[in-house]
This record gives sequence, structure tokens and C-alpha cells, in this order.
Amino acid sequence: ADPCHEEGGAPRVCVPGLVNAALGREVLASSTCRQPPAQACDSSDPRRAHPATLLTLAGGTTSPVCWRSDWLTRAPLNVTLTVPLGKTFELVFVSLRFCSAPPSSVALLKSQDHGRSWVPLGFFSSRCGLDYGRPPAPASGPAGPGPEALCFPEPQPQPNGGGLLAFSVQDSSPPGLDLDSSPVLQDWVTATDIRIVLTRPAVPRDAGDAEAAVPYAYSATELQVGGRCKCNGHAARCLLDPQGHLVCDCRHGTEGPDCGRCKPFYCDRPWQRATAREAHACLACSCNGHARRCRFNMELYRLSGRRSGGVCLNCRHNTAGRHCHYCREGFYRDPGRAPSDRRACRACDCHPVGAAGKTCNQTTGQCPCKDGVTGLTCNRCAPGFQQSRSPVAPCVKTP
Amino acid sequence: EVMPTLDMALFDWTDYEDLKPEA
Repeated sequence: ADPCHEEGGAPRVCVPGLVNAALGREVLASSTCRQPPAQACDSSDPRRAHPATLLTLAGGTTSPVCWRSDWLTRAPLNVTLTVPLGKTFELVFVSLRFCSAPPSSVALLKSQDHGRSWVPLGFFSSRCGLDYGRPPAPASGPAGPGPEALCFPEPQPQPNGGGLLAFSVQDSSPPGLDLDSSPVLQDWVTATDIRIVLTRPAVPRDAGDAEAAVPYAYSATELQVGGRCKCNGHAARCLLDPQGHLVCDCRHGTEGPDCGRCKPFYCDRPWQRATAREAHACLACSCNGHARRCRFNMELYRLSGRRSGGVCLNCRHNTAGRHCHYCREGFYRDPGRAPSDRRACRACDCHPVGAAGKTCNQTTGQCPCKDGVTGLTCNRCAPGFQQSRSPVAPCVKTP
Repeated sequence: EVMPTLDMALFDWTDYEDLKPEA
């Protein structure tokens, strides 16, 4: 079954499955315990190394299982974990399992431009105002009309000593907001990179003991970024291209890493994201098989009642017109052939002397004849006329 | 009545050299 088309062939919205977009991706940690070997951490010894790769390891079990930062003894105590997802995804959740006491403050950010700029998705803190200058998240969710970065309670320590950071985009979106119909929500869930800033360790520190050398290290595993490869409703899966980049397997006449534009010949109407109601497939231009390229014209699209705006370019086989649907000057439509036939347009072949011009009627093929001349190509004298010696008046009345 | 096609050889191009079609 084709998830992007009905059984009858009609296009329908299709989306890739929910995956852990961070799985196997390289995590950039601003701090990882390395040298000198201390406290069972030695980056040169696999049995005692705690690299950031352990956060997103694909398959298998390792020992150790947790990434660990360097010992942090003085401010700043920030440690940043950045995960480039490789392409745009539509986020559903982000989670991170801590192997030691979870931090008291964490900021979660996303980038939509491969790390050039960052915006917050949410905060987690026991001191939202102090740490992030925000009020705690209301229990009812965001008050505004759109999603917003709220400050949630800090990850709670669990009996085993660890803790779990869990963020769901649903928690920061007003109820009733629908991804299909809300461009704001579509923008909110779109991300190319995720960044987690571990801002404040669990160890209580206040101004008085900020310099106190109470060593602390962040330690975590299982960084998950739940989401769908973003294909705008025009692909059911993402694949690796020959260059090793993750790209959508675009359908519906679309192309691009996110199926974000119409293919070159599929520009009869503007690109749109597919919805459950309407697939908004890009339509091929109607050129009767005589052109390989076309362009979109908004004015024509509006005039057609938003049905068709494609204009064929470089009509071949002596055809012309927006859809290559009539013959170019000097040619006429052969009624015995289909409009898509390569020989649908025949040369007028007007007689060089008998015809008054080279352009014939595009439907009948009749050339314009001089006085007294007849025939489709004006190659004979009409009854009652005879050929003269003058090329200007080739037929004269019979005496 | 079907008239014969125009005979190009009968035309006198003396005064109309510029109109004469290429052979």
C-alpha cells in the first residue's frame, strides 16, 4: 500500500513515523571528563571513558553507559549538550535520563537553522524567576493563543539516585491547537538542532558558598528527541541521499530536503503543506507533451479561480500557447491527429506566388489567396481564371 | 473543374526579381 496515495491513485497526506531523531547522532558536550584520569574517568581507556556518544548510542549496551562532565568546582556551572539532527524534524518530545542527582535548572533550546540561532523551548527549575526570569508554568498550560517556552518544575530525583528530564511539545501548546491548521504550531515544533543547557547542579549553592570547592559532575544517558522527519505531509519516509544527508522521499510532485517546493514541471499551482483534508499535491503543467519546462503565474492562477497557473515554456513541435495547445504561426492543426501528437501541427506550405502571405488559418490550414487564386495552399487558379505571367497577379480572368 | 497547379516556369520575374522565391 502506498501511504501517500489512495487506492484509486488520489494523493493523500503522508508523514514519516515517530523516531528518536537523536539516535546515533553526534552530541557536542561543552564538558566531558577526560584527563587527568581521576575518579574512574579516563578518556583514553574505553572501560573508564564517559564520552558524549554514550548519550545517543545506537544499539548495543556499553559499560560505562553514562556521559559525564568534568568536575565543576566554581561558576559558571553551565554545561551544554548540543545535538544536530541533520535535517528538520517536527518535535514531539525530548527526554534525558540523569545518572546522578538531576540538575536543579535546565534550559531546553532549539535551532531551525542548523545552529546559527537558538530559541528556548522550555525551562526546568525550582527557581524559575531567579534562574530564567520567568514565572512558573501555569497548571493549565500557556495562557496565550500560541505555544510558548514555559518554566516547568525541575527534574525530580528518583530512588535510584538519577532523574528524568521530560519535555513534551504538548505541554507548551494551548489545548485545541492543531498542527494541520496552525502555522505557529508548525513553526514551534520545527527544529534542526536541540540544545540542553544544564545550568545549575543539584548541590545547593548560594552566594556564600559559590566559591566553595564542592565538586560536582553532570552525568546522563539516553538523550531522546522524539519527532518526525519533517516532510510537510508529502513523504512517508526519510532516506539517506548519496552524500549521506537525511532527506525526505518526496511524493506529490514535490522535492527538496523537506518536500518544501514543487518539482520544476509541477508548478500549475503554488506549493502547499498537505493536510488531512487536502493533500495539496503539486500538479504538473498541462503542456500536451510539447514542453519540458513551465513557470507559475499568480495572475493567471487567480483568474482561473485558483485552479491553474502554469505556463508552458519553450513549446516544441511547432506548438505555441500557455498549454502548447495551438500551433505557432505558419502552422495549422492537423484534424486527424491528437493535440499531443508530435505532428499535430502541419506547416501551412502557402504557395510562394499564389498566396498573399505565409500564415494560414490555424484550424483549417487555408492560406490567404490572391485574387483569382484558390486551393488550401493557393496553388491553383479559380474557375474562370487562368495563369498569367505576372507573379503579382498570378491568375487573371479568362477572356 | 480542377484547375492545374500554378506553373512557376511561366512567371516572368523581370520586374519582380526581389519577390522571386528561392529555388
